Amino acid sequence: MLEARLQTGALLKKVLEAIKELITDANFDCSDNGIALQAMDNSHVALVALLLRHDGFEPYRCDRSLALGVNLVSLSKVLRCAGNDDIITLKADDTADVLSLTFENTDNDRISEYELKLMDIDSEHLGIPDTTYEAVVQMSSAEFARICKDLQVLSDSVQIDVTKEGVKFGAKGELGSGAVTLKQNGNVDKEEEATLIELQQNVSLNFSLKYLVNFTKATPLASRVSLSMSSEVPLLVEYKMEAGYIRYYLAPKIGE
Amino acid sequence: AAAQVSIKSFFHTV
Repeated sequence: MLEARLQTGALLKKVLEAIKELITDANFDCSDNGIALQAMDNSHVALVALLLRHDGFEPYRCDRSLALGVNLVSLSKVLRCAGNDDIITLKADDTADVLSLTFENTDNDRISEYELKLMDIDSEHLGIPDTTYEAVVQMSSAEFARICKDLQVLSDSVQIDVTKEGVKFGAKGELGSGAVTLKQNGNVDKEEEATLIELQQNVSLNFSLKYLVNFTKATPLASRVSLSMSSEVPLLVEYKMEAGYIRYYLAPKIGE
Repeated sequence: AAAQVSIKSFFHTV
C-alpha cells in the first residue's frame, strides 16, 4: 500500500497545473524511491518525466510498487478542493482501484477526505538515454516564460541559438520578427536571475512555441530552469524542486 | 517550414 503525506500540499497542486494540459491520463508509479510519472502528450511530440522523491514526504510508505492510473483533469479538480496551506495525504491499497486524498488545514480542525476512481492505463514507457548536451543554459524560469509568451505573438516556432556570449530566442512570422538575447551574466548580484551557459559547441535549434509555453506552467515550482540542447535531439527543459524534478522533452523541428 | 519530429523517434520503448 501507499501512504504519502505532503506537508506543503500546494506543491502537488502546482505539479498538476504543470502537467494537466499536456497529458490527459497517466500512471503515477509509486515505489520506495518515491512517486514518478512519465507520459507523452497525445501527439507524441513531447514527453513529461516527473519525480517526487520519498524524502519530500513525511511519512512515506510504499511496501510494493504500484501504478496508479489517474485522469489528471479529475485529480486537479479534486486538488482544487485543498487549501494552499493544507497538508495532503495520498493513500492507495494494493488493489489500487481508488486513490484516497486527505486534506488537513494547518490548525488541524478541518479535515476533508476524497476518493478518486483510478483507471487501467496501458502506457508506453520510453527509455531516455543519458545524454551529454552540447549546450546547457540555466536561467530564470520567469524570464523563460516571458520570452516564450512574447514570441508566441509572432510565430508558432522559436529558433534558439546558443553561443558562449549568450542565448538568442528568435521568431519570424507574418506580422514580422522578434528576438530576445540574454547575455551570459554569471556575475550579477541576483543569482536567481543570472543566465549561465555551459557550452561544448554552438547550437541552433527550432522548437514549437505552443509546447514551450505549456512547459512554463511549471514556473511556480522553481525559480530557475535549465534548457539542455544538442543538434537534432529533443530539448530538455528541467525545473528542479527540493525533492524531485519535472522534466519536459520536446522533439525539434527539422529541415526547411 | 520545418517539420515537427515525433519524440518516439528519439527514445525507445522499454
